[in-house]
Amino acid sequence: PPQTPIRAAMNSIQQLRGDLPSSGDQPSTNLATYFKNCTVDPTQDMLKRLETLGQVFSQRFGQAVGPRCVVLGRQRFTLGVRLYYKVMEAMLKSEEKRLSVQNFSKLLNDSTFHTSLLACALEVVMATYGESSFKTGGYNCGGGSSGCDPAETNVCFPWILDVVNLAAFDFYKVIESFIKADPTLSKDIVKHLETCENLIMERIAWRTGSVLFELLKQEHEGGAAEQIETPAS
Amino acid sequence: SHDYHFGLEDHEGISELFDCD
Repeated sequence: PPQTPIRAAMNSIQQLRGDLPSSGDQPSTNLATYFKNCTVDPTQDMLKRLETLGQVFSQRFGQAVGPRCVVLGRQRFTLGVRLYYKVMEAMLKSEEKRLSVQNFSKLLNDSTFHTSLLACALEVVMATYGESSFKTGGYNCGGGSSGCDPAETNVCFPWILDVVNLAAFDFYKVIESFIKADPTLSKDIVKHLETCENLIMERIAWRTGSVLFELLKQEHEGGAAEQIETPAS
Repeated sequence: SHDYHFGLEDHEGISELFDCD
């Protein structure tokens, strides 16, 4: 049958759901081994974080899309968590190969890392369902017969950053590694993440209060203390 | 299969980006 925007969206959703094991609500054995190899086991903090953010996400999704959609928000979150675990495992495998270490205690106990990774996974899920597609980005379905209408509301990026209380600059850090770690992401989703990346780089990271200003200041102060090379004669 | 431009060097992984190396 000919490819229509709706069919394309349905295929993307099917692919996303198919790629994520239904048993993936818990960390896989491999991932659990990475956690156990840490100096400080991050498991309990991670589960607690997921519990809290799951409640916040479902509530905010319901507020944005419609009161009957809290359940839908919970379903999106569950898919997001599966993707979060899948990508985290791929990232750690690649880091193990690159650095020849198995103890990622510092990274895995970094709350910002987890929140960024989860936010990216949720953004991918919502974009797949057409709920976070930019107006120029093609299809924008997602409502269907559920009585929820995300097209009428604004769950577009950077909505997710506000929900999980994450700085755009920290979200930016995870995008490239996320795309590298999941080669099954569709072309449309990669394009969507690239648009998010550009929005951060061009606008959001420069808003008042951004951590970027403090980092630039530190970089400048550090740089000024360095020895300046004398010009060649 | 997509046009994303990967800008990170091989020595830059997620650990470095979160200052955890």
